[in-house]
Amino acid sequence: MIKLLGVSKYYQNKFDKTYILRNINLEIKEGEFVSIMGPSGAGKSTLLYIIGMLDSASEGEYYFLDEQVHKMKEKRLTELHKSHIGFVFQQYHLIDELTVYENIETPLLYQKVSGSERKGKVAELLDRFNMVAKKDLFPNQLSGGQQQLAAIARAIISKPKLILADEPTGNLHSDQGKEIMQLLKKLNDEGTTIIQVTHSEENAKYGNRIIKLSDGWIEKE
Amino acid sequence: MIKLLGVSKYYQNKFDKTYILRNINLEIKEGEFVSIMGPSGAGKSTLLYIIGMLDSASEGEYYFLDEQVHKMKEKRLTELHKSHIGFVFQQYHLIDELTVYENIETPLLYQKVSGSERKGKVAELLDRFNMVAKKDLFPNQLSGGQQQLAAIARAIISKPKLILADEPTGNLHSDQGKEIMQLLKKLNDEGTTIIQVTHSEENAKYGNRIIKLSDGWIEKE
Ligand SMILES: Nc1ncnc2c1ncn2[C@@H]1O[C@H](COP(=O)(O)OP(=O)(O)OP(=O)(O)O)[C@@H](O)[C@H]1O
Ligand SMILES: Nc1ncnc2c1ncn2[C@@H]1O[C@H](COP(=O)(O)OP(=O)(O)OP(=O)(O)O)[C@@H](O)[C@H]1O
Ligand SMILES: [Mg+2]
Ligand SMILES: [Mg+2]
Repeated sequence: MIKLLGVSKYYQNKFDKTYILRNINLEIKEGEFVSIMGPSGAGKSTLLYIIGMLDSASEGEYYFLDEQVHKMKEKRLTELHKSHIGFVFQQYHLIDELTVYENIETPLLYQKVSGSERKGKVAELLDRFNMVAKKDLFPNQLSGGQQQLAAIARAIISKPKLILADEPTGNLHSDQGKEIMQLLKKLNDEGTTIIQVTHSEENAKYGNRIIKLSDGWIEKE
Repeated sequence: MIKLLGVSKYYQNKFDKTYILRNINLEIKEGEFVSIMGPSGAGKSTLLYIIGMLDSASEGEYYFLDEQVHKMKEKRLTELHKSHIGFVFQQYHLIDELTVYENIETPLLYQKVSGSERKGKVAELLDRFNMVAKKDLFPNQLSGGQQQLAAIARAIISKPKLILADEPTGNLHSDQGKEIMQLLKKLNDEGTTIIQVTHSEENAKYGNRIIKLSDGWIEKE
């Protein structure tokens, strides 16, 4: 499903390049559940952003379902991202001007889903995450963990083929964290490809493969 | 050092009050290292904000070093907060327009610390947290864990009497998380009062007392 060949990412400042990712070669098949681990600053979020088409590599090739992502125009990238990918951001990035309900509903607006069907799906997730009482509040009125749950709900509601989750349980109590991991495992059993960045050995066990990133390099698996 | 008597916090919406904290009675002595635990939405961050004078209670009394906080004017609250308290926010709240160096240096600007002394203290923390290469970058150019480390550095640099840390290791690798907890323990051994909100049983062990918050109530200790 995903093929990265010789992918590098750097930032150019006045005098030199700061390499964040170096010569990444990575293949992930449909249906895998992969955990990316490594120290702070290793490049995990950067790698997830590139896979999720929210950023582009500085060098190398990226094939998504055999299409050449590194050659795509902005419009096609956005289309592909919206139709195939659900992303849980490390900093959530909920939209401040929309209510919790509207935030979670957003991905469904890009699909041809009827109003009543959207209502049912949002209601089901609000109920599952115990957030019904919060549906008309705005993100800044939620606790840290509630924002994380809303971000997760938004990422999974349209049943995307690929879920990218950047530290999805960092602000959750261990019981709630377990519930989220079990939910991801269930989606994976049903065919969803999942790539999570996690610092937790516990969370990594739900997947079937661990990729260790360090200083921009992938360590031998 | 801290005395909360009958403290409550609610938000008023059109028809009713949503109680976030209910009848909190809590005493914390100087030199304690307390961990506040509980599920998402329990009111932990809200309680920490009230203790840190960043928000006020709706009902009840708050005594800080025997002064009546609930009766203070804005100016006095800000003064007391800046001179006595270091706060690590759950969402970091670094200032986007300032570099990492400037963000960490900020608390020292409120003290009568010479320029060269400030430079030395910031340099020492940047080095300790392995962030020297990042000192001239802006917060949005840092990884999640690096932002958390910068937020921690800023909270401890002026050696405040009281450190309030809201989930200080949520985005850190376990080794880095341990380093931070050991650093807090060391500050506590040197006399700093520490109140942390944490979801981690592991982190709670560094303290000498656990307060369990649930639905706005403190459970019997
Ligand atoms: N615009 C930029 N300019 C310079 N360096 C940058 C920029 N953006 C990101 N970086 C650097 O990229 C590196 C990797 O960042 P990334 O967010 O991928 O780390 P990470 O592995 O996700 O870390 P964490 O576990 O802390 O979230 C960091 O060292 C960061 O400082
Ligand atoms: N302006 C507001 N209006 C209504 N409810 C609010 C507002 N601000 C906060 N709340 C509610 O206060 C409750 C407690 O929030 P708080 O941030 O203290 O929780 P928490 O215990 O820190 O949770 P977490 O572990 O997820 O960070 C939440 O249910 C939240 O929705
Ligand atoms: Mg990251
Ligand atoms: Mg909180």
